[in-house]
Amino acid sequence: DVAEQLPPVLPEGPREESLQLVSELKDSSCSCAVDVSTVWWEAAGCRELRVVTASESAVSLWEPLAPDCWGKVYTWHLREIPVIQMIPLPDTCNLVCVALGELEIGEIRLLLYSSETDSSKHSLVKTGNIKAVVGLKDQRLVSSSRTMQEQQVEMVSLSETGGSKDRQALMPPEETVTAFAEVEGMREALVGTTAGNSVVVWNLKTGQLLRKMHVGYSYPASICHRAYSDSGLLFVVLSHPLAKESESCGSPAFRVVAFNPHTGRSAGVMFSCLPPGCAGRQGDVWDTAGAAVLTSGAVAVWDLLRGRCAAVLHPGPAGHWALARWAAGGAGLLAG
Amino acid sequence: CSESDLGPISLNWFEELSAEAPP
Repeated sequence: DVAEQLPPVLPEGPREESLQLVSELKDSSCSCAVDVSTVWWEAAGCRELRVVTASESAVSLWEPLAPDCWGKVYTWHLREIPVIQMIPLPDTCNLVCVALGELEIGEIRLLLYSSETDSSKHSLVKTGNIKAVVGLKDQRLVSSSRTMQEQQVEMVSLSETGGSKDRQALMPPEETVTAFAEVEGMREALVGTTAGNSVVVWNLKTGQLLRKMHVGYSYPASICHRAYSDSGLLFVVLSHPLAKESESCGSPAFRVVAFNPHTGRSAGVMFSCLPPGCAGRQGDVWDTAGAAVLTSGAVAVWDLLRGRCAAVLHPGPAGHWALARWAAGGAGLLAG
Repeated sequence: CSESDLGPISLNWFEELSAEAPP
């Protein structure tokens, strides 16, 4: 509901009341949360949005019991390698995807659970030195992995039972791919950012690398979050985790950059700044809303089309916010 | 963004680049 409730323009600056705490999930296991996500879940003919929380050694599925009240349905225990990230799979039902590893992702696993038989299983989708991964519509997962000699970029089609139906190799660029983003409205297009600050475009059906376009030197290590194709242009939402504050522009949290794939040229469209004096960001984008955790322990939310910080969620009595993710379909903002 | 910044725009860029790019 958060995205729906955001006022269109806030000329006077951020307004805290535009984020409202809807409900709290309290985990009695005392383990530190590393990520949070949502998943569509179908049981007994009823499809609902459930919350998934991850600690280093366990992933828990929560269901809504009553308004503002959530109960833990099931916990998968993953004791060998720590969980470091959850990978949302848009429009996928009854499948939880997690990345495990130490500093880098070493494994991607699918977690399944049946309430009818009270049975669960894991299935291994990918191993290697995985640099970037994204879940796409239609149960597809794209990842880039690297050995000393070469980079592999691969799309895996997942079956409903947690297996891998099909694998399609994508042509790797020379530079390491650091992030992927689906292109809204174009099922067969995928964009990625590289360690050399380029945006690359693939054809997922053929595996072709269609275009490499330079982002510019202004902000190093740009990360793509989302892309939209419109009127022959590709609009890419980038975040800039390493950008320093400047007097003229402040610190960029997100930028929307328009690329012309036909010519490879680009132009900045919108610039979303961190609130003055703030630093640090771990960002997530849904539709045209960006959210990021700041080093102060606050969560900031931006309207990316207007370049406005629309809301700030300050640290609460329980402590500083450490992670923020949009729920599937923009149903809310999850913060941990 | 103006066309002078970005160059000529093609609405069919995805199909055109797919036809030109190495398989």
